[in-house]
Amino acid sequence: MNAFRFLGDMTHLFSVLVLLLKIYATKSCSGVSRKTQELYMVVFLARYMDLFTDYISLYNSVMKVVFITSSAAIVWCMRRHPQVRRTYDKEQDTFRHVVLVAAAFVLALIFNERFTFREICWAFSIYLEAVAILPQLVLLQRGRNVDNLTGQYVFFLGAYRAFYILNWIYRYFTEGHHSRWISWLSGLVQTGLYADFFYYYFLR
Amino acid sequence: DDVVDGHDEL
Repeated sequence: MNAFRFLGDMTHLFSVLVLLLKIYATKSCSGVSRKTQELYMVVFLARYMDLFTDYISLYNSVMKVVFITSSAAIVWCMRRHPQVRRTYDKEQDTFRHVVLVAAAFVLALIFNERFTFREICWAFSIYLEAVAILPQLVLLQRGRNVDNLTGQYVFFLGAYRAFYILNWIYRYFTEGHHSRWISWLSGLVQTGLYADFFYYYFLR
Repeated sequence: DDVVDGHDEL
């Protein structure tokens, strides 16, 4: 575990906490894309299914449980919570996210570390995470009233993968040249998608 | 079984 990765995980955790705070404190999910939240839940379920088979560390297992339960809680709130669900911008959140799931799955079948169920799920989760923010970015561009917490949520979410890129650079020079091209390319695409958001976020 | 490299990350 290096500082970049730890910072990345903490930034990711913080982004989820900011979103939970926004939804809990304001009892509203206006400006939040439910589709992006559903995609993230799929990403975590597909990537962390080794939770019960491979024990890497207490930290690793605890964080996996936190990410799975928090993303499921957010989706549940946006679908079932009587007050919150009424504030969901259904008409605005129109991105056809099924296309993203299908594309990530096809890519994972073609490009993976090994053609095994677990590796295909892992690659699928990496590709899907790279594009999962798209419905949210589209919603932000449509919505006039981007409240601070939602903006901060997206900012921290974008920043976390940038820290991971630093982590991969660090590991490349310290742990030898493993082939991590799936993570590399997806991480660059993922962070790149935030570029214009960061541009406007800092200009605002 | 050996964890494929890079899968020790979140």
